[in-house]
Amino acid sequence: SAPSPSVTPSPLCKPRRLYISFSDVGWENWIIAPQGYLANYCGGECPFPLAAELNSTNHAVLQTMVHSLDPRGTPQPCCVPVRLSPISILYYDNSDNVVLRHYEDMVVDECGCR
Amino acid sequence: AGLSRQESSLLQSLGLSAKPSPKNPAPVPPVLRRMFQRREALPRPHKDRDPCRVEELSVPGDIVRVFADQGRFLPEGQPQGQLCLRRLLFFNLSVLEEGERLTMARLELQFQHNSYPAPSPGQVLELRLYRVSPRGLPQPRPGRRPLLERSFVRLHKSLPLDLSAALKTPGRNLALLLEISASGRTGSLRSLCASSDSFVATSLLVVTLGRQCRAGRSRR
Repeated sequence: SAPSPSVTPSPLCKPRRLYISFSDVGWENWIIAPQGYLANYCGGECPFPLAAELNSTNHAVLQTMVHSLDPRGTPQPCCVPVRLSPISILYYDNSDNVVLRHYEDMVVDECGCR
Repeated sequence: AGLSRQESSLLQSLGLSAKPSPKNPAPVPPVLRRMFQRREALPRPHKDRDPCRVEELSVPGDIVRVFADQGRFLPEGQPQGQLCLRRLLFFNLSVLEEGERLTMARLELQFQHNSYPAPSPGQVLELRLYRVSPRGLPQPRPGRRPLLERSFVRLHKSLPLDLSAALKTPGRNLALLLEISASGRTGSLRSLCASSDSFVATSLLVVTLGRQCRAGRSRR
């Protein structure tokens, strides 16, 4: 679920809240813990000129400049995850064993223009 | 159907061949619950944590499983000493994926009482563990040395036995013959042998390095 923001969100590229509830996707009978987690996602614009806090590469700076000159021909850079965190999940596997497994890149911590 | 396709591809990316549907789910082993709660308490983002290492057990790995024993008690034979427990331990390890590398295997024996009375002088408890064929007779091949041999003066409620070195390639089904006997004169250890319910449960904790970590490592 991604709550609708009560205040107008910043238009710039940044992490947005996204909570994944395992019961919503029907996995609650085999996932022991957690019941859900904050995965987030990236959203927002990468406008010209890109400020440092947008985690931009040099190429992204170039691309925004070209986009500002030729918006139809060249799109803006994309707002994507640039730093992610892992989570651990405790669950029952297909043979009813209890498993604690570490999954990488499951939480968006930071976004950037690329 | 579209949703189930999406779901199965997501499950595959999580290393699951199909959506589990536990029939008689076992209680969560305390060791796993403690590990999970400890990780949940870590501040985010997990900056300096190695995702491919189980800190709590100090071994490489990203998957920790606890397998329940599906074996059975065997009639006592008396090859030597005073055999008071003979059990075939059987673990179905078929869920281990191809390419998973085992980095730790710990057998845990649980007994009824917190501690068994100290034996009389000169008496010890002997434990032998043999690897046997999952499909053959539950007895070691003649002349085969035990996988593990221990003797104890005192026995406690929980007895962990490290089999990591012995079980490098566990196979899909693992069968072990466990024998516990009292050596020397009969004595107070008899209490362990007298009641068959002294032996409560066995489980096998296995730590492996999954594809996600092994691929990452080769890249690095």
